[in-house]
Formats: sequence, C-alpha cells, structure tokens
Amino acid sequence: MLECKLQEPKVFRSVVEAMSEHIKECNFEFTREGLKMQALDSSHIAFTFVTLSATWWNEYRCDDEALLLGVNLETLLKILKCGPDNSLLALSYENDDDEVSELKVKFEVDRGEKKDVAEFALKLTHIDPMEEEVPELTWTNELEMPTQELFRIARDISLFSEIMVLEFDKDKLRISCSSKESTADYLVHPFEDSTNASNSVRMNIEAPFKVSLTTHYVLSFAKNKNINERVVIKMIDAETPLMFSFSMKEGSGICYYIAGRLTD
Amino acid sequence: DANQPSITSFFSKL
Repeated sequence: MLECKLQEPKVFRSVVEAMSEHIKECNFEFTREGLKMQALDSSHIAFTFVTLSATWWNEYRCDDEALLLGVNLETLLKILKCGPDNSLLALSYENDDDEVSELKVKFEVDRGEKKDVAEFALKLTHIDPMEEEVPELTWTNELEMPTQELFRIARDISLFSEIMVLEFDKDKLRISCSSKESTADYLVHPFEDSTNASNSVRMNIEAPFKVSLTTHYVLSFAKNKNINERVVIKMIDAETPLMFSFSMKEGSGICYYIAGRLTD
Repeated sequence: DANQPSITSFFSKL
C-alpha cells in the first residue's frame, strides 16, 4: 500500500510540470525512503533526476520495498492542475487490485466540519526501468545564481541562437552566442547582496573552462523558479556533463545532467 | 543534432 499527502499541491505540480518539459512518461519509484523519478528526454540529451524524500511529504507511507509505477506525466499534470492551491493532495495506490492498476489522486479542502473532495484515477502504464545510473562525480567547480537571472539570459539568447557558450572563469561567467546576423554577450560576476541573499552570485571555479550548451535545454531547466529561486550549476570540465540543481527541503530536489556540445 | 552528444554515452563512459 502507498499513501502520501502534501499540503502544498502547487509544489508537486511544479515538479511534474518541470519534468514534463522533456519527458512524456516515466517510472515513479516509491520506496520507504521516498519517491524517486529519473528519466531521459526522447533525444537522450538531458537526464532528469528527482528526489522527494519521505520527510518532504506531510505524510508518507509505502509498505513495499520498491513500487514502480509507470506514469504519463502529461495526464498527471492535467489532474494536478485541477487541484486548488489550498487543498490537501493525497496520492494512493493499492497493489492488491489486479484488475486495474491506477494511481489515485485526491484533493481535499476543509469546509469546517466537512471537506470538499475531488478524486481522480490515473491509469498506469508499463515502462521498462532505466538501466543507466548516474555515476558518482566529484564536482570541482560550482556556480550559484538566481534562477530568474539564468532564465532571463537563456530566454534572451534563445531569441538569437540555439547554442549558448558558457565561459567559466575564477571571477566571472561569460555567456554568449553568435549568429550570422548578431552576437550577444552577458557577463555575470560574483557578488553578495547583504539585504537579499537570494540575489547573490557565488562561484567557485578551480580551473577555468568553456562549454557550449543547447539553449532550449538551459532555458527549460531555468523554468524551475517555483522549485528554488537559486540554481546551482556543478561542473568538472568541458568533457564531463554539467549538473543543474534545484534543491528543496529535506534533501529533496530536482537536477538535470547535460553534456556540452562537441563542436559548433 | 550531431554535435549534441547523448548523456547516456557519458554515463556509460564514466
């Protein structure tokens, strides 16, 4: 049996919305430790990894050691959009029901002694488990900046070029693009905002390097403003995939791995 | 897009 409840359905909706940017369907792996979702986009360019630990939920119970539920993200997102922000979201699954395999989604709104309830059932599908595993990487370079700022730059660059070049230096990040018609250059410097720490830019770059990324992937990662207003980019060098990370409470979060382009 | 390598090829190499 599985049952988990959340008082902020908006946050879970944001997670599913972020995943559905790249992925049509994926396995939800429920264990006693929490929910994990990992999937590749159809082009196998970006790897998305989500952890929602048991303590991240307001209530969490999974009796099985591992429960793999194949979920169509587009349909789940449609259901989640039906839930009022002030409702209690409950996900449940009964694995003794052999006839229909479905994830139940319920929204409850307190009305004094009574509750308004909306219930949905999402039919599950079989998805072969992913064989790929994220390798352990020792990140040597790290940059942390406002998600909104990365979003703004990626959105602007997407108007000009499908490719963006990131040059990480010890004291600055240059993001640029060029096309036949124009070029664009952004310089981002580390700084501490003493009145609002969320505006700060922090970088710890041991060895400067340059990498080209496909713009629309960076833009879609940066849409995670609702997950965390800060994005952390972890790197090693131009030959190793970069990780874009948006953390949440209780060791939960969403992160993406993407490799740099070969040559442009 | 020939210049954008798949992430799986990296994972298998690492």
